[in-house]
Amino acid sequence: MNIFRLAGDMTHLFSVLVLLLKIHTIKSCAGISLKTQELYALVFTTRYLDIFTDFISLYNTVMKLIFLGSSFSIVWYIRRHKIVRRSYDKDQDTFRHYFLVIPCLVLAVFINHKFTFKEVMWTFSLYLEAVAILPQLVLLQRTRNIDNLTGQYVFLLGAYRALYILNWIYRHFTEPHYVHWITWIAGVVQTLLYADFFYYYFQSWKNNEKLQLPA
Amino acid sequence: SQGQGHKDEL
Repeated sequence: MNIFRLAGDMTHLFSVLVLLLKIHTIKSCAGISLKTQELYALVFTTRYLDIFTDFISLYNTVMKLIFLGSSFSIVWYIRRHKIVRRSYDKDQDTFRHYFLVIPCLVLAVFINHKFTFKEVMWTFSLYLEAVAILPQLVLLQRTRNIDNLTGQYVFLLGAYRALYILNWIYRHFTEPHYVHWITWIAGVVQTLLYADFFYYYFQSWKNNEKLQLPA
Repeated sequence: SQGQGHKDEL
């Protein structure tokens, strides 16, 4: 464990807590894409298949349970909670899941480190996580008004993977033959997808004006 | 093994 990875995990944890806090306190999911949240629940499910078979550390297991629990409870809130669901904008959140799930699944079957079910599922979760934010970014561009919490949520989500890239660079130099190009490429693609959001986020923060994404 | 390298990450 190095500082970059710890910072990345804490940023990731904080992003899901910010979202849960927003939904739980103001009982609203305005501006939040249910599609993206469902994709994240799928990412964590396929990523943590080994949660009960391979024990790595208490920290690792606890964090996996938190990410699984928070992503499914966010989906539950938006789908089932009688007040929150009213603020879900299903007419705008129309991104098709399978446009992302199918290509990632096909890619994982053909490009992986080992052709076993768990390894293919794990690789699938890496590819899917890289693109899971797309429905959310599309929704933000459609609805145009981004409230602070949603903006912070997306920013923290992008920042966590950028910190993971620093972690991979650090591990590359400190650990022998630590090269996993699939993880690196998926992580870089994921961070690049946030790049334009980061640009507009910093512009709005610097000019101290409301965050607006170009249509 | 190859795959092992990342399994300690989240």
